[in-house]
Amino acid sequence: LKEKHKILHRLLQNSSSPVDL
Amino acid sequence: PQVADQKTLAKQIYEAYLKNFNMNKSKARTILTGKTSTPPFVIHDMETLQLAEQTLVAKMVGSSGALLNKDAEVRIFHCCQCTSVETVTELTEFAKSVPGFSNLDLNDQVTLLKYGVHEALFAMLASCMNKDGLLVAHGSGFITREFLKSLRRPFSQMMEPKFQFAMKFNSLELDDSDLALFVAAIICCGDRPGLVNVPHIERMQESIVNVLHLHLKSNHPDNEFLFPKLLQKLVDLRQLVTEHAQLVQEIKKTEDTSLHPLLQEIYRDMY
Repeated sequence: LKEKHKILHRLLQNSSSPVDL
Repeated sequence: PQVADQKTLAKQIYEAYLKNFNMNKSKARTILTGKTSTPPFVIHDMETLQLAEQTLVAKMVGSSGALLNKDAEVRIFHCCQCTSVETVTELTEFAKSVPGFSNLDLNDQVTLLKYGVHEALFAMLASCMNKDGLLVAHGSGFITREFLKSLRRPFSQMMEPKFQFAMKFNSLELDDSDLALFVAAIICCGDRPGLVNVPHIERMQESIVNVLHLHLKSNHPDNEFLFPKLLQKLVDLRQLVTEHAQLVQEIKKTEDTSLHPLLQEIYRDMY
């Protein structure tokens, strides 16, 4: 599941990495 | 001691809500009731939309040159996606501040967010809506419901169900302290598909729902049916998200537009 949701996973692990709009 | 624990949990969740969300009901109502020095810029036709794009949402529209030649509907859809992505990031941080959430299995954290973020998003969107329109661009703009309805199909069908939900939801007159617990209850939900450690999440859900019940009793002593009414809203939100996900899939198939990678992840194999 983590593999299919890389961005959600990254947000959960690291709050300081913003998502590009 | 149990009541003291419940009050602490309610306070922690409310503080996390105030800290993590850029917009809240109190701020939105101040703007919507004209109590700010600068009123929001009203977007009600193609001309005012273009003006707003050059000023209020220049960063969103300008971020991709590919949008320049697209029609208004596609540009609005893109801005909606940007706002959704921002709110999903805020919701993730909020979830991490809910006691117990970060101790869950990481796959379960992903699942709870995948299924919960849109329900939470539409519940919070109601705070930014009145019967005539919706606050946009962090409260600096107001797009009218009539203008959104006048867009071509299928884009015209995007917001109207959210307005209909919001008008009923807003009649419950919740404040931010109630909404904080309601959003936490949406996220910590034990019956999302594919959860691994259901009992753990059910225990979290039970404490949050109990705290919500207790909080509503003290915050709305004259409205004894508020708690069951809110539980019904959880069901309505699930339906709203199912219909929204179907519409997004239709737009993706039939329109010349792209879907943000974060939203793609969330919608893929959802319902």
